[in-house]
Amino acid sequence: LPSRNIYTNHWAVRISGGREEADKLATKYGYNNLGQIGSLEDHYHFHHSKVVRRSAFSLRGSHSFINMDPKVHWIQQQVVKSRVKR
Amino acid sequence: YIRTDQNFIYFNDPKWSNMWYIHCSDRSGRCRSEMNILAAWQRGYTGKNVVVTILDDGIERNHPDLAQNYDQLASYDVNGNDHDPTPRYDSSNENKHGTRCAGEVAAVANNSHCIVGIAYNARIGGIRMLDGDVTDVVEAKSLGIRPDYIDIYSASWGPDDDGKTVDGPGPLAKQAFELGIKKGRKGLGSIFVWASGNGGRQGDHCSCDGYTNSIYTISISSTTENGNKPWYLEVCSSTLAATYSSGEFYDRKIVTTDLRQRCTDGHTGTSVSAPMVAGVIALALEANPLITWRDVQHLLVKTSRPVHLKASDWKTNAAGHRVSHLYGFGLVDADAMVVEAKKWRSVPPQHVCTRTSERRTKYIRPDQILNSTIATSGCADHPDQHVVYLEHVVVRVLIVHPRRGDLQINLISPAGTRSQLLAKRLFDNSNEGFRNWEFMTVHCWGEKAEGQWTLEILDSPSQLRNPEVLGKLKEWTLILYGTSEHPYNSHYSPHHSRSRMLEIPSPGQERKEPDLLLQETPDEEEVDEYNGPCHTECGDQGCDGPEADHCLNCIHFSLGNIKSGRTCVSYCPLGYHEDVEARRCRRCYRGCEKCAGRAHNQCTSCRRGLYLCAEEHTCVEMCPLGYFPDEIQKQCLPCHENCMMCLRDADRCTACNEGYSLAGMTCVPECANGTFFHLEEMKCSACHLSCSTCTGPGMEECIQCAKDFLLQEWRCVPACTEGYYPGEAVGLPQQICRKCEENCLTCHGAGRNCTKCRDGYSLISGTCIINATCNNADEVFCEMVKSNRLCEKKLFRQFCCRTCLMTG
Repeated sequence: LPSRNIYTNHWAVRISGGREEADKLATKYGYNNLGQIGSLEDHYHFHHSKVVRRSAFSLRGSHSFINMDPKVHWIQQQVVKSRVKR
Repeated sequence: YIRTDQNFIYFNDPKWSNMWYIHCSDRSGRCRSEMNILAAWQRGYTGKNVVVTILDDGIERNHPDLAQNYDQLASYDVNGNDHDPTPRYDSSNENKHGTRCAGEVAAVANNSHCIVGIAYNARIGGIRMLDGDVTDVVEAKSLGIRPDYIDIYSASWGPDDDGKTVDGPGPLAKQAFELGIKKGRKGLGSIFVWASGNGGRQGDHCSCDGYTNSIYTISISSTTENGNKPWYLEVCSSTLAATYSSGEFYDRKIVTTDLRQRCTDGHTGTSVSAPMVAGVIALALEANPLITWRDVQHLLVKTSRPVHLKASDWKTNAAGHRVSHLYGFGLVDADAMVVEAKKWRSVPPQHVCTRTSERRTKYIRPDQILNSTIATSGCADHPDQHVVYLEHVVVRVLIVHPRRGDLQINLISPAGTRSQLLAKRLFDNSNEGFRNWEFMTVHCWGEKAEGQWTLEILDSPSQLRNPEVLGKLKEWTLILYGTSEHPYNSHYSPHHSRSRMLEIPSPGQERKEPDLLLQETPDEEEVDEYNGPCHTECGDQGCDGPEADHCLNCIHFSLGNIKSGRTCVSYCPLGYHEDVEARRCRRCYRGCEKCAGRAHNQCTSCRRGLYLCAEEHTCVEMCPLGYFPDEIQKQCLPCHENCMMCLRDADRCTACNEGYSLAGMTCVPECANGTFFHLEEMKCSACHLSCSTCTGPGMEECIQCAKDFLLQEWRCVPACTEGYYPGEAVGLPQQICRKCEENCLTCHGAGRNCTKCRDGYSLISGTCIINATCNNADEVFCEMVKSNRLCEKKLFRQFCCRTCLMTG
């Protein structure tokens, strides 16, 4: 079987319009905006405290409506990656 | 070998004499310092003003060997979202990895602590990002920290090498790489150094690791002290170069800083090699801070060379570069790097030429080779894409297949250079195929791009499969990176690398291609009545039949005896050792898998279930005290110093030597009375004044009370408080405070020794009786209560005992 993903309650979202716009959108759907992701312009790190921290499934709920927001160009729920030290 | 050099550098660091891979100070003559780091130092390059960071599980910034070079600005804690990358300490020391890597790069020299880093004046930082959920966001953040301040990012981790994973950077991490290359170092491009595939577990192929297969990372592999392939190394067409690292138990090890301000030689694998090259690149950046990320790769290609590294597939590509799937272009050469860097002219801009195969699905039939070709002019008709001289070559494939692990993929360049992009993976039974997965090779570096490129796919089922379900090559894309003009314009830069002159060809192998060797035929001599050809292993006395057991003598070795039958072999199988003089395979001692002789103490590896004792060269079932059986290397490895017994790892102590005691799984010095060993400060600190032995500074962490103190509820008190009385304790030298009877406020002993009761209770002959009165004691059952002596049982005391007792 393919390895099962572990979904976190963190998201990467691409929104144009700067930090304010991102904050507004985050608040609208119940997320916390943890800021821009490094130097990747328009990419923001959202966290949703009401969504289970680790799950074998990508849970659906009111927070999922952000996917359909026209201002969201791209969104990715964060999956735990298995990384081993060499 | 390097001759001893008059102005030899000597440092007072305690492990300096163990750093065989840098110098030959021990005059043993077994010197392997072809990385020429000392020579680069002697030119004055030590990494000054270069900033390196380690992406890992943190860095012990107050380690005596790192503190001086530690750079706060090159550090961050992505897991904890703060600026302090100090690792999380725990009893298993699992977060030691980053600190070990950091020491190799920039451990301070001549400070009497541990070792000397390769760039011992460089600034070193750490990005803590492995000690928590690693996600695409975490990786992207880590790769994008201060790109204009940090020069080199070193990473010694990657996807699982379970032989069935195909994984790499996610979309955000890819963008972070690209951004770092485009904008980092103020446009010169950040430098990412990555530990190449590491087969900690068998059956993997590092082309399924998307980090080492990226053109933006410098993928580094490892060789042992003797130039052998370490047991853990995976072949890989994207490996650029190699350094020394750990190998078999008899190979010398690499020393570096360790967690808890210690030293270790337990840092192994390609985890060692990435930071080493980060250090070498730091020297080169000091020599020429203006070299770009591509210049660095060109420098490595130009200066790395095979020296004594043994690989069956060394070949010379059409540009004259020696290259192998194990070691890339060979062992790094720090001295050559700084010399070349000093006079380096940046290479022309990178062009990218992309060609996609025709969109016609081709079936991949088992045990047949599918060839698909793309002919290209190197995009000559698009000047801004025109590639004449190659750098990286990427092949993006879309393959559907019922069992991915059965596939082997090769790429042959127009000049005939063959790159193995993928080998079979026995454990990979995924049916996902490859969905636009990108393989990369550097083997065609410097060759001409123009011509016909051939993708060769072989499907060899390793288990029963439905023959009707065939694999399909949907399409593949060839992406050529390189320059349109010669990267080293000969008219203004000699660019003849000194390293070429240093090259020491390994005897007998260099100029011949391996398969040519096989094609050589033995001399044909007349033999008696059988006149057919002899087996290739037969010696000059010929044979009486075509097989190896028909030989009359052997070229290499004879195996077996007259009774069991004798045959000729080119090397002796496991359980035998090669008696070169007698040209015979001689059985090893019982239990030995490999040996150097027949005696019981000449084993070099052991059979299943036994472990090798390195010192005695014997195979044992149980490792002696102070050693633990290493399941991977199948040998008894020493426990950490101070450990008398350890479990599965040198650091997981279960018993300590004299003068040490266990703290978790670590042996810490036994502290004098009244002190305890403080793990984080690594010294004995005072217990609370009421304690004579404790596990911590607090009052509640006492184990034994100090003189004139009594233990009461895990605290030591000068005198027992109300509700307790001093009493003996079995096994304890001192008295402890014991609780008085229930409902008794003060007492001077257990049982009927109460002297004062709680409210609502009356003291009656030394016990506390509840004040409840019952009005019918006489009629009802006082007699019964007394006759049955219920009042002596706690449970029944509330039954009118007071009244009954009061009434006598």
